[in-house]
Amino acid sequence: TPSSSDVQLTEDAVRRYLIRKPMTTKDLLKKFQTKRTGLSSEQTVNVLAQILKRLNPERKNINDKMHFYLTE
Amino acid sequence: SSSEADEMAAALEAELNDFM
Repeated sequence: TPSSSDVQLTEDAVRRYLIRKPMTTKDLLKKFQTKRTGLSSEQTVNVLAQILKRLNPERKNINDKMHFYLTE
Repeated sequence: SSSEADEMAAALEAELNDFM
């Protein structure tokens, strides 16, 4: 049920994380684990992709991994 | 599992690569 999920995958939540520090796609997926949001893996990937396309965050490589970040 | 996380990350990056 929706009430069992304690984390919501929203544009606001993603923005807050990316303002705080640069994150890889894997870092973001860890923040919105399916068992915590109640979404399926496919939904999570699709929703996160849509949100990232809208936010259009800056990108930089740290330790050879692409990280997204936003500035306020 | 970490392999599922890897698969999801790969799928997400593939989606975003079309856009970037």
